[in-house]
Amino acid sequence: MKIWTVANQKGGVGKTTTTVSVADALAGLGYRVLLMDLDPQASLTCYMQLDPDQVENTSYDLFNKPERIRPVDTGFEGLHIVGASMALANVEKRSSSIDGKGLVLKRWLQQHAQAYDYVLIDTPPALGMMMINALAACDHLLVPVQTDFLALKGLERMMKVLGMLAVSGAEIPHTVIATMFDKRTNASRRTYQFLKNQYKTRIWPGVIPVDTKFREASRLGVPPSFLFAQSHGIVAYQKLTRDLLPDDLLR
Amino acid sequence: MKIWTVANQKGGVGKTTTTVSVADALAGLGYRVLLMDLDPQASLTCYMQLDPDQVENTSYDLFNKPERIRPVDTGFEGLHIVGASMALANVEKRSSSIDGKGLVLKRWLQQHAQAYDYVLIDTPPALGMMMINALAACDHLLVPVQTDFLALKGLERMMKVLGMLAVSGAEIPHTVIATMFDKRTNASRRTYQFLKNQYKTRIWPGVIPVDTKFREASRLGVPPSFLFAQSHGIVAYQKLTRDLLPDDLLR
Ligand SMILES: Nc1ncnc2c1ncn2[C@@H]1O[C@H](COP(=O)(O)OP(=O)(O)OP(=O)(O)O)[C@@H](O)[C@H]1O
Ligand SMILES: Nc1ncnc2c1ncn2[C@@H]1O[C@H](COP(=O)(O)OP(=O)(O)OP(=O)(O)O)[C@@H](O)[C@H]1O
Ligand SMILES: [Mg+2]
Ligand SMILES: [Mg+2]
Repeated sequence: MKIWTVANQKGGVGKTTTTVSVADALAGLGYRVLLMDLDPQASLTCYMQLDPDQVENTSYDLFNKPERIRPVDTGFEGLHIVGASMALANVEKRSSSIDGKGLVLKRWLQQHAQAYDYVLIDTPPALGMMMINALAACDHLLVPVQTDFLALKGLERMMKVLGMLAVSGAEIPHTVIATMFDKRTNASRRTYQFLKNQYKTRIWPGVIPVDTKFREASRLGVPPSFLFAQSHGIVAYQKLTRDLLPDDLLR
Repeated sequence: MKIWTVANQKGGVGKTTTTVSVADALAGLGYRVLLMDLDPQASLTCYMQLDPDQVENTSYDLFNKPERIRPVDTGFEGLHIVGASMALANVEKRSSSIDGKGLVLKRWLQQHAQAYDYVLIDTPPALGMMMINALAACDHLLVPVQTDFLALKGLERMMKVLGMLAVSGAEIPHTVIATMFDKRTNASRRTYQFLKNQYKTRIWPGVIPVDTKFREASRLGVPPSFLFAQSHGIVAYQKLTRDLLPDDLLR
């Protein structure tokens, strides 16, 4: 079992889209994948047509009764999910003392998710209890970043957090992924160039282009490759996924 | 002085872009505008070429020494800013007791911002102390929402929060604004139709189209109308701003 977390404190950079697209590509290669939604916004849960107000046995129970959590079959080959419920937002507020609560997810996955080849964890756009759990649990971190100026500062902060964790002995291997790349605009091209200079081997050498099919797929509630397998954004995520697999040696 | 807050718990829906664009349009009409950055990500601060790690007298001081806060001239006619510093993220963590801290911003603006015609407040993508302050202080709330499926659930939650506030006597007049509308895709058109049916008079009857110039403007650190006045996204925000002004009677 390998655990991949998708995180970036900046909002709207494509975390949920990356989680679904990489999981979709892994399932397409025959792997059994567990999706884990740790975002109180529950985008991933909604994407998979579950209702966060109704769904039972969610990631909220990690902090309550972990033994109650049951993955749900999404109906798509090789993809199961543990959804998020709205109640997750309360965990953040109550958790003034983080001691020992940072490893709840890691422990649950080690005990209950061994049947899966990959676990993909979606996180909220904030550095809080969910993010800490997701960083502590993962083998590899994927950091999507939009190729635009406003997203650069957020990435800097994310990297500072990783630097602090590394100093305390928790080095997390990670890959920065340039998303929503729009080859028509200067902003995208220049920002991507800056990212490549700055992050060198830690950034995936490709880009995920702007592709309107992602919105379409999320509206219809299907993994992107099911309806739009040839679309350039979806093909790019499949290439990313192949590049991340161990035999290609992580960048 | 009128205070307009821009908020939505969902990330990446265009809050910062809406704040800058509406402020830009108001300054273009000759009004004196104060931008207020309450987001620890400090996108608005970075957009205006201030460094959140260096900037002094920021919105962080609201919870510390409010009398220290000084608006900074952005260098653009009619636009001043109170920036955000990274330290703002600490306020959220420390503030387990919200009592009385929800009105800090409202009080500061009443005492120190009377020289401005409009105050535009940018908020983080989360329901926390900053959002509560921004909702408590405002005369009108602008809620940008991307015309895509994943953003609908986030909007529902935002509306539930407003409903709860209204029940407790704090009715907040608000306008939902459809952003990043892409007329080429089904997802955008259908989502927009759904929003119009659902929110009727509370949604602005126009749309803000997808426009690559916004990224360009944020990279160059200039208000959108300075370089791209004719661009269709920027013209749409100017139309929105005129529709929001009192003589047009708010929807
Ligand atoms: N490559 C792409 N091209 C075009 N649209 C995209 C692309 N990737 C994501 N999107 C769209 O951008 C929006 C934001 O993406 P997404 O919700 O995945 O971001 P996020 O980082 O998870 O946001 P949040 O911070 O709210 O969790 C969605 O509407 C999604 O469909
Ligand atoms: N109408 C539009 N057309 C194209 N791009 C847009 C439009 N509005 C905003 N953007 C771009 O989308 C990205 C997200 O916008 P923005 O940062 O304003 O969202 P936000 O809601 O403030 O995000 P956060 O939740 O992180 O604060 C930015 O790169 C911005 O330039
Ligand atoms: Mg998300
Ligand atoms: Mg913002």
